[in-house]
Amino acid sequence: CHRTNVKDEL
Amino acid sequence: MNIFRLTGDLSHLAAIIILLLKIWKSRSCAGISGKSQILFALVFTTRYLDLFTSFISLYNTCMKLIYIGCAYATVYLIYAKFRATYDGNHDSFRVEFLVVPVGGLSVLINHDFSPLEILWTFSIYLESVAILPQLFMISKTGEAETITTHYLFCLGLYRALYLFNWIWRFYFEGFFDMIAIVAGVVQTVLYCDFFYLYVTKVLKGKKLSLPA
Repeated sequence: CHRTNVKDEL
Repeated sequence: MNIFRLTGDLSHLAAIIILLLKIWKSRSCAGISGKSQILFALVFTTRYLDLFTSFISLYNTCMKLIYIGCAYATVYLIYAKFRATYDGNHDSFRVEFLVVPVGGLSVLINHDFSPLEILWTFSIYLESVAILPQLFMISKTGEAETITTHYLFCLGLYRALYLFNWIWRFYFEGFFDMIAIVAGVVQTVLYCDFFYLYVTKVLKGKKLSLPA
């Protein structure tokens, strides 16, 4: 999973 | 950042501001579930701990700070400043029935068994059900002020727009996060009944009241 990407969402 | 994500964030922001202004202007929090607002404050607190560990963008940081600040301001208005107008008798949803299972689930099903990641997962799961005390309150009293329904509509619309954002990101970026998507679907589904009432009643100029 691309976990680091999700952190850019609020 | 795509159009669904941006409008989703703005819809979320609008919901938060609408609620704050409603309470501030009317000097009353009647009809508002303080429990739901405490849960949202908890959601933002546990999700945005990465403010201390990583910087993503100025937009990201500002929005997080605004969301957290507004969430605590709302809780303060309900439980301190306008406490006398808080309708605690109708706000009787047992939040431990949400927080305990959600806590357990976030320990069991997460992307990585680390404190920050578990707290992030907890916030995602909790957000999906945090509105239940508010919906429960409305079902108990059988009615909601029109401004409260605008708040709920914006809040539901925000997660629905995020679903489109995730579809977009899956097709154009090959990105998906199953935890966020499943929780987001659950969260949006919880609003469906309300969306129906909003469109059939509130948008036609009628007050939202449920049949006795």
